[in-house]
Amino acid sequence: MGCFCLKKLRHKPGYEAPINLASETPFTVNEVEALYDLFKKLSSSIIDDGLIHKEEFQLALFKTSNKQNLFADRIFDLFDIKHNGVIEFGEFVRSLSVFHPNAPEADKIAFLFRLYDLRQTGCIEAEELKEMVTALLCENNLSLSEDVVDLIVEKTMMEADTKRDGKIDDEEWKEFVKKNPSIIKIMTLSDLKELTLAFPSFVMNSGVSDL
Amino acid sequence: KPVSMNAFELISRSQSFSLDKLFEK
Repeated sequence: MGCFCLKKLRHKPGYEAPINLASETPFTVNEVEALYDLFKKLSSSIIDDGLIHKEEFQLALFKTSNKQNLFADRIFDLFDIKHNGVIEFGEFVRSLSVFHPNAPEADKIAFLFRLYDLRQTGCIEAEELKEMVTALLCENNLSLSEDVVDLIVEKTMMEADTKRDGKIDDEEWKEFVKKNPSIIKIMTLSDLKELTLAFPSFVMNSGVSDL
Repeated sequence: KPVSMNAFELISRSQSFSLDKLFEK
């Protein structure tokens, strides 16, 4: 009589069932499992503990784990929904789902607002805007005089801060995005639509088929 | 011509903000 071993698939802490994540997001079960392949790769690049640490996130984005980048830091903080300093699998999938081409536009607009609200005051202030423009210039090795940076910030506030109270609130932000739709293009990642093509290794391992 | 753009356009056009690299092999 033959003998076989049933090896139970063990997942790291923070793992969530793809079927649950697929029911909450625009991803199919197959795509969530493909994202798990990507997550495993990212979360084991420095410490193999099934969690994405900030250094691992930076390593994936910049090929170095010690590059300071304001926007990457903000994205990491928003992905870290539980605010415990790491990104778990469920957080990774839920956060990335906002970048899916089929995700609701309102979610993309709200996510970007939170990203730019550096101090989480519920508004984007002129000072935060200046900080972001200065950081972006610095991170791209560009230099503009402070006067020019002030002009850019002033011009933006003139356009967006329609209540003239020195800050952009949620309502003003939505109106501003309506007039400048190109600014939310960065909230869509086309790669998320063809995930199982990007990670074909998964299809070999999966018993699930969306086709 | 950065002054003709608003700050959010500048940010969105820069490479500072791109998650595409997460998907690079």
